Amino acid sequence: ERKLEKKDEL
Amino acid sequence: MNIFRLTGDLAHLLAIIILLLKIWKTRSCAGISGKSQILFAIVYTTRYLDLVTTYVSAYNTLMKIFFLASSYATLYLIYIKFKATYDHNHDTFRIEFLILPAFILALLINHAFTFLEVLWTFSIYLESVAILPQLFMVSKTGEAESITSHYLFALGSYRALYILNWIYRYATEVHYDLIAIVAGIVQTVLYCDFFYLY
Repeated sequence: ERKLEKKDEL
Repeated sequence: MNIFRLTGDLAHLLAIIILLLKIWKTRSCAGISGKSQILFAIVYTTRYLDLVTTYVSAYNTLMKIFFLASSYATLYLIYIKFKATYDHNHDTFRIEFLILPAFILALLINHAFTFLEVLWTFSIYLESVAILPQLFMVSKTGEAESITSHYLFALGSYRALYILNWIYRYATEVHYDLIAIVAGIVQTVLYCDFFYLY
C-alpha cells in the first residue's frame, strides 16, 4: 500500500 | 484530479449548499439533525488541520475552507439563529456512541501514530457514521421533506463517486488508502440502505 505523502483528497 | 473525484466534490458542495439554502429560505431547520451537523463540523475540523501545515493546491485549500466555514455556519443557523425551529425532541441520537468508538478505532488502526494522522483517521471513521443521527431522526418522524431527501442524496453520492475515484486511482496510479476505502464503503452502504428502505 502506497499512502499519499500529502493527502490531496478532501 | 479525475472526473469522479471532481463530481464527488461537487456533489458534496451541492449537498451543503442545498442544506444552507433550505434553512435560510424557509427560516427553519425543522427536520434537520443538529447532532449530525455537529459531527460533520468535528469531521472537517479534525481532518483539515493540515490546512496550516501542508499546501496541496488552491482548489484543495479553498474547498477545505468552504467545508469548514459552511459547517460552522450551519451550526450557527440551527443552534442560534433559528433555534426556535430546531426539532430537538426528535434529535435524540447519542453522538458520544459514535465519537468514542471512532476515536478508539483511530488510535488502534491508523497509518502512523502521530497527532495529525490519528485525527485524520478519526475524521474518516466518524464521517462514515456522521449521518446516522439524521437518518435516525427521519425514521423517527416517519418522513423526510423532499429537500432533505435531495440533501441526503447529494451527500450520499459524494462518497459513492469517491469509491469510483479510488478504483480509477488504483488503476492509473496504483495509489490506494485502505482506511479511506473501507470507511467510504461503510458510509455509502448506510446511505444506500436508507434510500432502499424509504
